[in-house]
Amino acid sequence: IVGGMDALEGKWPWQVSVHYRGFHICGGTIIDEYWILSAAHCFDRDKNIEAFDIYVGLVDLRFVGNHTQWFEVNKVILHPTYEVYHPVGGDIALVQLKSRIVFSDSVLPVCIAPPDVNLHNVTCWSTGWGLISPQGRVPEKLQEVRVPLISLPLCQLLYGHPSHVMSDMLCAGDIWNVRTVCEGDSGGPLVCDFNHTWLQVGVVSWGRGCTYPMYPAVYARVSYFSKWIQYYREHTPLPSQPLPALSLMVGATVSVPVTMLAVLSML
Amino acid sequence: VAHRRPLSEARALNPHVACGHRYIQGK
Repeated sequence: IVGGMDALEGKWPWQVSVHYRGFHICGGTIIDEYWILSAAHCFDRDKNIEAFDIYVGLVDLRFVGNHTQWFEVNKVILHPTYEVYHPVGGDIALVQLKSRIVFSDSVLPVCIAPPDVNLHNVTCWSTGWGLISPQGRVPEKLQEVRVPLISLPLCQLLYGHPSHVMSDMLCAGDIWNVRTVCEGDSGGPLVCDFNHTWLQVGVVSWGRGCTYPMYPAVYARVSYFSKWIQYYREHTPLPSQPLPALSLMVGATVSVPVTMLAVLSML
Repeated sequence: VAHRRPLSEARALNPHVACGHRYIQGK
């Protein structure tokens, strides 16, 4: 996020950090106990699904907090139009976790914008741990920024041709004050306040740089995909749970480092 | 970078909580 500020814990309880091989690469959002919404390009087909870690209840990337939970990925569903009609079109992914999220004051789901959402006169925010300057500075704490929506015709005009920004996309950004999303915010949310209920209207997708005033950030338009999201949430089986015998073995395995930590803390 | 740690100390609420609501309100 460029031009934003540190977010308070619990202010964006649906924010997710997607890690790949131990590093934050993208954002995402909690949409229910088992499902995360993110960008398809964060989960490109050549990536190993087992190398992903999903963190919820996180504000400072350096520390696991009291509300932080960690999850492995069970399944990734990329939208069938991803990269079909546009190099980054259909840039949306559903990520099913191996186990369920425990909701708390700091970990809650966001609402998905319905197909007929009216985006006039709404206040919208983006959040993420992406770069805070084009020079590559990364934040420790989750950043938030208020961004105005930009109409599709204006955005198409700014990008030079209608085909560059398609109807499954949405543009937002404060082009006068250089407040926008940047690399590492991908997959994260654009959320708007509708009478104290927060609806996700965008998924951070792409843009031409982060600080060129004439090129606002482009998001996947969530309302365009909401029926697809709803279909897979309702029709995908829950992940199979470990057998009791296996659970006992896992418990025995993790108890060793926990015991070691307890001993070390006494030294 | 956060470390891999499957912990869940969070206070459980009804899993069917309403979406889009948070417990702290901005001004």
